[in-house]
Amino acid sequence: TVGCVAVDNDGNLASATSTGGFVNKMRGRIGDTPVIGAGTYANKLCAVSATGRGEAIIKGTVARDVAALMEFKGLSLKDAAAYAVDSVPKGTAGLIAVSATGEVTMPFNTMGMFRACATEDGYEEIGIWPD
Amino acid sequence: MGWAIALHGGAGDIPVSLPAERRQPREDALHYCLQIGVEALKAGNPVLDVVELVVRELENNPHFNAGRGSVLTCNGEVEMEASIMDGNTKNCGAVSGLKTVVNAISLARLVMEKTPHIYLAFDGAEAFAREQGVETVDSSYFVTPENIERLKQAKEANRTQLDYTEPTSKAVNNKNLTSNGDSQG
Repeated sequence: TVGCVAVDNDGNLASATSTGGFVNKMRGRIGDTPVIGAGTYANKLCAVSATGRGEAIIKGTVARDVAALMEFKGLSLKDAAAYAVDSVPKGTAGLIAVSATGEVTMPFNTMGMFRACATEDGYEEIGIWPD
Repeated sequence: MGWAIALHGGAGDIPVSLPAERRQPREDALHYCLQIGVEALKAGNPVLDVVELVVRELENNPHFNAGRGSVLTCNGEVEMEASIMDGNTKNCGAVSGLKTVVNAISLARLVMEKTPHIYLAFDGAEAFAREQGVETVDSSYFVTPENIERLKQAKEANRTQLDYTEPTSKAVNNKNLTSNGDSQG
């Protein structure tokens, strides 16, 4: 699975995700990627793209949960994303997210996640495993 | 407030011992795609264009499980899916079951912008791709030797695999299976 989330200087947000699914899946299987709110979501607060085991991400409505936790519980992007990822079984999910104010977070509960980010203030990160 | 961008190339049981020849091309691609996205943001491109642009690049890279490099179904075929969403409007588009579309993410955007729907799948999505004139190819374009081998191993173990599960012998695969049927690599 691959994905990208971005926010511009005016706070406009967008999210995109694409995948081949997983090896040896049944024909006709649909994963989280095209299910809006599961593996992909964006509103005026944040943009999220998830990766991992689609069935777990769908059941956890992971991407939408990040936005909902920010909207209804007032959590920061980082806390909301961490909560959403911790809410699904270990080893099944990771996500990238940005907020309208330019925050970035990339939590995962798998062994690793290929990931990268950059912000206007010069921060840049490329990683695979936990720090 | 300022611009920011993040991208991923999949999560899973990526061993710390991942050989450099498998790690480095992916790290290089992440770096390349990040720079493309950063430059697009700095140039003032619409944010929806930026995420589509970056995902297209990732789809075109055979080292990632999307587009070229997509993993295989139990029948040895690709069935690709993608979605895109605009935060301001909550407009969105999604596609599933694609076998010939080079960039699924761009077709998802066309679903968002050119139809009254948000999700097209399988034959309908393929037909829509042809109506819109997006680039299509023979499905063999998407199949890599590595993914043929991964399917063979998954079939031998009678299991599905998440992204980046390390190729292992049948015996080791069986030893590492979890209760939900995922090989942990």
